[in-house]
Amino acid sequence: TMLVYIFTDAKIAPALLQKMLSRQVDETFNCITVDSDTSTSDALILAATGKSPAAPITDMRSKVAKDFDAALKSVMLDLAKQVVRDGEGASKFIEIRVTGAADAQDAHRVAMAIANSPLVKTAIAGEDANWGRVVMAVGKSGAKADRDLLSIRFGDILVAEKGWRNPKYSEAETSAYMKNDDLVLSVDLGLGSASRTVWTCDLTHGYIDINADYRS
Amino acid sequence: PAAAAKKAHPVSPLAPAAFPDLPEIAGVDFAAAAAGVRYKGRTDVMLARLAPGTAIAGAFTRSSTRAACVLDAQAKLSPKDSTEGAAILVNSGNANAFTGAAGQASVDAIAKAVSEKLGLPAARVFTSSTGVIGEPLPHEKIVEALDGLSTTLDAKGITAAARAIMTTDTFPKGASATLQGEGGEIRISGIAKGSGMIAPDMA
Repeated sequence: TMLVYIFTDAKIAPALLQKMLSRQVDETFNCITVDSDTSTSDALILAATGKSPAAPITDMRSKVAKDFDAALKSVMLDLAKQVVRDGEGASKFIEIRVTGAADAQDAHRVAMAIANSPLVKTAIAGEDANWGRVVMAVGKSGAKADRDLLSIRFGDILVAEKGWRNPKYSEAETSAYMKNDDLVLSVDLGLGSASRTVWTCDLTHGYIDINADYRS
Repeated sequence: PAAAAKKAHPVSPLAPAAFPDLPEIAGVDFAAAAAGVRYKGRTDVMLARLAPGTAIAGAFTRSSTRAACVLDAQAKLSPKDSTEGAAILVNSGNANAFTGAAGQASVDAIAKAVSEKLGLPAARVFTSSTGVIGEPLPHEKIVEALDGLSTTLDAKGITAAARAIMTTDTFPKGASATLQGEGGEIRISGIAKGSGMIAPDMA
């Protein structure tokens, strides 16, 4: 379960506060996954006490409203990433960047299909840049995709493109990259201009240890 | 269920070096206690008291089997200004989910007790529960802990609050931001818990 409580001393009406929160949820907490399971108890409460000496925020288009919105998003994203960093048994933090999707919905769909794939996540636990499993995740996502337009990178290393393994990529260099704690996996679909970034962790033996034990 | 907590897991290798020094937010006080909801000797309840006039917004799981406390909190959100105080009460150890009518009864009992203890409407008490699913919440333990919680509320208590909401988490989570408003500083401080059963679908 994910629970989040955010407090601010801003003076702001509930309707405006709700509007900002609702807008930021999709690009923060809805962009993380540890194990693809959605809890029955996830909740986020944002409370604004109005005790700041600053003037009330009343206009979404004002500079202070935009600054507040950005600050709120930074707090939400920081907390969201910390939840992934505490993913049960996690040893790697993975940022998945999808670009070139036909539309925003497809970009999200592909990103989450990769982020939720047990085979991608176990490969990363084993420090294996297994781009074939990424191809699989893209294909099963239901999003529009074309094998021959797809490119896949681990960090800055292009490992696959145009329907093939990139013949120039170095296995040794890629293996060295995969030893990092923080990894970036980029997929360009080559179809449009929509993009999405999501965050996940690897899937290790530790996850099973924790969850097999939890109710015993 | 086990009679006592299992040995804690080591801290995640991906954890930040330390819990951040979160700025105090005027108008919020925190307290935490070990109520023995599931395990003895573990801090498992947190109370946050919010000043009169506090605006509340929320986002909740879209899960169609969401727990009573989630449905209750959703129903209590209002787009209208309020001059009343508010409170957040969270327990870890038992999710109070899939417990039938007993689930809402527990939420109501906790909200009523908090409202009486802090002198604010039950409609402004937001509760959350996290832990095992399908076991009735022993809410009387939480209600009993309110005496201690209500007398130890402290503006500096956010770190203890972040710890009290943990379940299989290996570290408490906090983040903050400060910005310049018109005529003064605006502060934001947040805490979170989460480590497993994580694929939020919030709205």
